[in-house]
Amino acid sequence: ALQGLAQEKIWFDKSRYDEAERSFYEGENG
Amino acid sequence: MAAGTLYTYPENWRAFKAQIAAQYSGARLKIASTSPAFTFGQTNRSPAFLSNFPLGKVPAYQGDDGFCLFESNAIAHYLSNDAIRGSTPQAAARVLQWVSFADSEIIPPASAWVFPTLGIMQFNKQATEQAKEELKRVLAVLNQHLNTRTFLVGERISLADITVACSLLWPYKQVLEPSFRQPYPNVTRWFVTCVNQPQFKAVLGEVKLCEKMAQFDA
Amino acid sequence: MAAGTLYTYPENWRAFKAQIAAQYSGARLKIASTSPAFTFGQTNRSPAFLSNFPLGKVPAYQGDDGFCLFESNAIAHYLSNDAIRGSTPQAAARVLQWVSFADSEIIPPASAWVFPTLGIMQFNKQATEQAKEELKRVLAVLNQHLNTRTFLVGERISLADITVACSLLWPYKQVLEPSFRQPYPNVTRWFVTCVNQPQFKAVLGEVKLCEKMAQFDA
Repeated sequence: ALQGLAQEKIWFDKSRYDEAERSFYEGENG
Repeated sequence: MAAGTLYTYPENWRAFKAQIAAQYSGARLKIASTSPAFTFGQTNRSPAFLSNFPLGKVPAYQGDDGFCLFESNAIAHYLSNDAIRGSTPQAAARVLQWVSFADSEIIPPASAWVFPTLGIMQFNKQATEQAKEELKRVLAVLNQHLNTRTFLVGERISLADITVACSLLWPYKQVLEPSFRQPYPNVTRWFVTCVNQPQFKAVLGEVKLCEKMAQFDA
Repeated sequence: MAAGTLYTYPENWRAFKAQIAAQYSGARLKIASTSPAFTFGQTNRSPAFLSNFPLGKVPAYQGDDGFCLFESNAIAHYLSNDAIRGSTPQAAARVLQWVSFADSEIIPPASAWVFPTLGIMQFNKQATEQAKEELKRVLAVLNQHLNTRTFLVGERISLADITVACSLLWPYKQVLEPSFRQPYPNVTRWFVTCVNQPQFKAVLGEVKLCEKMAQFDA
């Protein structure tokens, strides 16, 4: 079971991307 | 009524979503998770499997009629009935909202926190601390929503509850110790209600809540 | 017929999913993306907004009847009609399969590759190279699927096409230059067909395919 879980594809970095996107578009909107 | 085979590795929380949905709808589901029916890492890399499921991912569903489906949310939805999918357009939309919420808001931080405690990922203190904060935010949103509600959508179990509960399974078993979950009593009340439903119990067995937060397992 | 307001920042590919779906269903959708109706970073942090949309994220939908919904897939689904949701249980399941596919297989590598070229994030060579490889794999799967198909599910545009096309919008505009996309002609054929549908054009305008792969924008 753990072997399967270890191979799961998880976007661990998602929050970093969300944050960058949020910051960028907030800047775009002044 | 759907009938088919679900290919997965054992104890796969993504497969649990589909299995619990099938319990509610009465869909006849064979689970292929161990040899000889299915060997993870081998069967799902075979040409035969990949011709039906090109990503080689599990869970993967093949109906007795030959209908093939991948992606756990799609399988769970297919194996559901209208009652748990949401019987009105608004209820159905709310179900999908929470399903997306589970994937986008719960799974990344839950995995980042839990995986090192299972010894399947390196420990990174900063990543773990950030994951804890994100999970706190998520639990706060759920707690507020469940303040006056027994279930996430409507007055009965839906695919929203099944999906969100399955996504919180590892956190509740592994890291959400009593002091950590204390500010979110509505979430714990809801979670315990869900996992004690006969349809959940038939798939998950007894779910024991975390008593002490697991740490990195080297 | 649904009618309401979609809160978003401008040019949000997630909002486009819902907007295009509304074009197909005839749902009446007001877009609140600029001041004074909505200022991203301000309005979505206000108590009033957070009481309806506790994550503070966009797109967020409020029906004229007060019905509130977040998560772009849920909004797009709600604003669709049965034809594009999938008119049989199997078609509907396949639509959800591709919607999940977009979120789990396309968006992570697409973001990793495209964000630095838009100046949203710092460039990381390893992350970009890995993202390119993942996107190649994804495009290969799509290319094979579209070898004998015009659309992803059935014989007409569905929410699957809308969602996957919107998730490939930035890649196709920004980085999938002719030599990179050359091995995936079916995907490009399908993408061009989609974005030239009147309902897509009404939302996206003219979509110009990448001529030269954009690089990091410092």
